[in-house]
Amino acid sequence: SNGLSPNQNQVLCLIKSCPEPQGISIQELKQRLSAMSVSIIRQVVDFLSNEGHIFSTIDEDHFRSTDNE
Amino acid sequence: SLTPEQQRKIEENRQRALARRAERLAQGTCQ
Repeated sequence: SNGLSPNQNQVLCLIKSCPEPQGISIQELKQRLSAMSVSIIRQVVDFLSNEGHIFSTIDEDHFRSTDNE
Repeated sequence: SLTPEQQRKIEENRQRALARRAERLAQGTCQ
């Protein structure tokens, strides 16, 4: 276990799998995670940012993982 | 594709996030 909740792991996994240099958008995350509300996705993204797992790229709606190079 | 300015901003944010990650891991080790 990496200490993350199932929701947090799901979001992190999608962000890690995105090959785009600008990362994945909140809208794309919502499309892929239809069971999760945008507000939950935002909460998870805020948590993952605070923990340094992910960071915003071209704006506050696009995210990349710190450990996919 | 991304402009040089966007690339610079992304790299800056990445470095900040890596520093934050290292900080959190260090805090976790001390508990």
